Amino acid sequence: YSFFPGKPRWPKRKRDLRYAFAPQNNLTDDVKEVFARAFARWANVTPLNFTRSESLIGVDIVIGFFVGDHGDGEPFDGAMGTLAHASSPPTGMFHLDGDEDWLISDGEISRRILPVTSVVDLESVAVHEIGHLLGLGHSSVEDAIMFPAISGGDRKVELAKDDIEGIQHLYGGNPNGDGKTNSGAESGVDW
Amino acid sequence: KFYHNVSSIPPLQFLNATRSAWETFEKLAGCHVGDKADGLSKLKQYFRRFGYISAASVVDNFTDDFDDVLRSAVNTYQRNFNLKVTGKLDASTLRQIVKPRCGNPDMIDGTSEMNAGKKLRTTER
Repeated sequence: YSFFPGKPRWPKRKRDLRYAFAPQNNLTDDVKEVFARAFARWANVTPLNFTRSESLIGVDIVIGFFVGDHGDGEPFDGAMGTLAHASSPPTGMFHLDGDEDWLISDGEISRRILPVTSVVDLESVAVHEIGHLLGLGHSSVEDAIMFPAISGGDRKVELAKDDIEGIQHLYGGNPNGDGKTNSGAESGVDW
Repeated sequence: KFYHNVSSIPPLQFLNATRSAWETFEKLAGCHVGDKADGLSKLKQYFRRFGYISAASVVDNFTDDFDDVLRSAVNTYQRNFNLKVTGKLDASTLRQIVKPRCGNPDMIDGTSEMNAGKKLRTTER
């Protein structure tokens, strides 16, 4: 696992983080539910809690879908290519490429390889980018959520040991007992 | 667009992703230092975007020459992605390059904490 330079993290007084969606995206509840599941995976292994807010006022994290040049100096590049990016703590900026075809998968499936390579599994990207929002950099461990690339159609949403060790290096474990790390075999792989 | 299950995904031609922006890199297969090939300048932009070529070390417009700066970027990228470190654009390296990915860089200010940045601890046996 790796961190941003200087190892930024959310300050101790910030364990209950609030997030909201850019209103102009008019996202449906089932799309917002995907992000709630993604946040819960990190909450499960840390002392952090995440709460959705309907208003942008006073939130810690703002999530939005944008197309092309969207004013942050990191333009998106159309379908595939770069999928999303997120800032290090405590900025809380999470942008996804509005040119992608996003797949909303059944939450029960944790790993899947699809022959359809031109859609992107939304939850897989959300779990990865939330890792950045919390302070993790990229990992060379191919099974890790923080590995930088994912093939179209693939789904990888369970935190690997590498991800959990990295995030707990920053925040410690979940005081109510850590989530278990399942290898693909245990959690079941839907090919 | 959001698709709610695999069966609702239309045939490829109706999807946005006709071709990824980076699939043009596949024609650079086999290139190595000393070569000149159309498209190497775009690959250098790719490597700069993800931190493998620091903004300070290049002039504004990249050339299509496979120079030492590009070889160094390819070497580091191959280490970070657990690929055989050849410094060349071999098939497995290009396959990894064209995959969709996170827009955050792998290297910041020329340093990486992925494989390439780890001091490999070897123990004398």
